[in-house]
Amino acid sequence: MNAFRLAGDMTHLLSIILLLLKIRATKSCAGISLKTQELYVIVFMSRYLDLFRTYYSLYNSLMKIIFLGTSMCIVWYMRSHKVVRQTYNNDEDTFRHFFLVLPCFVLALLVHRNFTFIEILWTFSLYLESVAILPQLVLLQKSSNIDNLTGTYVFLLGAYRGLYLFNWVYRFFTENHRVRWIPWLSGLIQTAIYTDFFYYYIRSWKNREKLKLPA
Amino acid sequence: NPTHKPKDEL
Repeated sequence: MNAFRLAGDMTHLLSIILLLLKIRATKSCAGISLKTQELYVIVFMSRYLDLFRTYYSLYNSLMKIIFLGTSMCIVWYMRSHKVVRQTYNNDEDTFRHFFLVLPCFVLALLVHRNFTFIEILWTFSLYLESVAILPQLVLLQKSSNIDNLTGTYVFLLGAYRGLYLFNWVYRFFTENHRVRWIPWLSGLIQTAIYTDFFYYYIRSWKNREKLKLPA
Repeated sequence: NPTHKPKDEL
């Protein structure tokens, strides 16, 4: 495993830890999109189906279990925890899952490598992950008061796939040369969606101002 | 001939 991949995974892990920390410490999920969190549960469930079928490494299995467990835990907090759920921005989190899930599934049926159950779901998970942040970004645009933890959570979540892009370039040149269009293009689109957010996040950090996204 | 890489990423 190269440094970019490890850094990407750690950034991803850190973003989740940060979100759980925010929820547990402040008993609040204000500014967090339940739609995005539910999409992540779908992403991980469809991608990690191979968890009990193919063994890669202890690291790999552990991370999959952590991502599955924490994503479901976050959704549970937001939907069912008696204090946390009351802080959820129900009225502003208006993006429909359906408009992302359906097109991604149809695209996975059309564009894939092998027409097998596992492969279609794996492809679907990559397409869906690339756009899963959209409800969260829409919610942030509507929020007048984005707290630091939420801003940093989204930043780390975006940075993770960006680091994977470097990992893919590195692997392309150091391991056998094979083009992997589906993950590469999905990852590129995923990172590109964050571009605007990155710009405003870094600017607010440099100027020590509160993060605010233009509507 | 390049082989298909296993899905060892997350």
